[in-house]
Amino acid sequence: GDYLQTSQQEILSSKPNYQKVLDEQGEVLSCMELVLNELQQAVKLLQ
Amino acid sequence: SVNPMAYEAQFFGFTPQTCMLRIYIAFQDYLFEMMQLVESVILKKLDGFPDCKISPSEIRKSTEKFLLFMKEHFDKLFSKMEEVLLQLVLNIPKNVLLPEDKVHEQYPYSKEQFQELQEEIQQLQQQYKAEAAAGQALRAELEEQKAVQTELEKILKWFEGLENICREHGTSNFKESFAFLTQNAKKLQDVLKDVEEKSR
Amino acid sequence: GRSQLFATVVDTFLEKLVAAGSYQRFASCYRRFYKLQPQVTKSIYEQFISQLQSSVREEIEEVKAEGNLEKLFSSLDKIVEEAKNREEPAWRPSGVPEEDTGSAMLPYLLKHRAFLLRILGEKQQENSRAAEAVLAGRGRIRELQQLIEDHRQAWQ
Repeated sequence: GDYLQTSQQEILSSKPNYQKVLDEQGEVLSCMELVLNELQQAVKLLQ
Repeated sequence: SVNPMAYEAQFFGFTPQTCMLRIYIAFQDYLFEMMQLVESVILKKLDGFPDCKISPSEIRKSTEKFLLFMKEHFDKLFSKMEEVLLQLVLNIPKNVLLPEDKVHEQYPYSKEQFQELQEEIQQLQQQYKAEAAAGQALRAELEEQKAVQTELEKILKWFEGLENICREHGTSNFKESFAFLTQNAKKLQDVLKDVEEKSR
Repeated sequence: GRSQLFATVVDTFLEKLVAAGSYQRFASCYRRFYKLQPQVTKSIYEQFISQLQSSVREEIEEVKAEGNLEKLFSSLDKIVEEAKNREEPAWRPSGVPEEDTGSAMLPYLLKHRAFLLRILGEKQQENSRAAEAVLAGRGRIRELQQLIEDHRQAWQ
């Protein structure tokens, strides 16, 4: 909180949650796993 | 009212009055010592004249008489000397500023202005500390960003890798190929159905 | 100069003291002895005066040496000469140490303030550059997130 009264207080107080950004990528990869599984099953069925 | 001559004491390292007192006591002591010596010499000389009727007490009275006279004049003369020395020699005139005090005239700040300056300095120090902390926080975020960017770029590269594999195996547009495959499978099913009906 | 004046004043004092304690006065106090031994009286008196004068002068020299007065007198004469065109009274210590040390501290405080202003400005500039890099980094991360999302949506 010391730096909140500085020349960069706006930037510092709007820092994104980088952990959340990385956690979201976990969701993306889980989603891709599902999509590829579905595709694989569909292609097997078609075959 | 006694003038303590503090400014003179600052310059000389002693108060002028103390100096004069020391001199006075020393001079007075010498006068007494000399008179004692004179008396003892006279008494010694008188020992050489056993028939003379001058007694030691008479000599003592003479010594005291002369000493009293000398002391009176001594005090008067010393007082005058002291006055002259304190006024003209061991003094600093009112318009004179000692070199070590020049700063007081160069920077005439009032008590309030001085306090304001001190507060301003304190504030600047706090501001600097805050800016230093902000700088550290910004640099820490840059390091975090590097790590996050690396991870995101890895994931992006993975997608690109996946798409490259599809392209290498002849499927540049997976959606179209899949649609085509589905269509063909359906056609095949229809043909098979046809053939089965006709053979029945 | 003060040194000369000091010597003159002491010499005058001695002269007048010797004049007051004249031989006539000495002899009149020791009248009977003077009548008995006039020559001896004269001799004793002369030695007394001589010894007194040399003791006084020695004491003055000692005081001058101990207090380094010659140098101080010369220095003070110079300082007084430099201030001869000044009529108004000069600054004197107020007797309140807090106030007096305050004004002696002033040049250092002013220097310190100037120094703080300078380094604060430099720090703020440095932070401004770092902030630009941070904003650029945030932008890049948003870009990457969007690209990944686009790919995901396309696959989905």
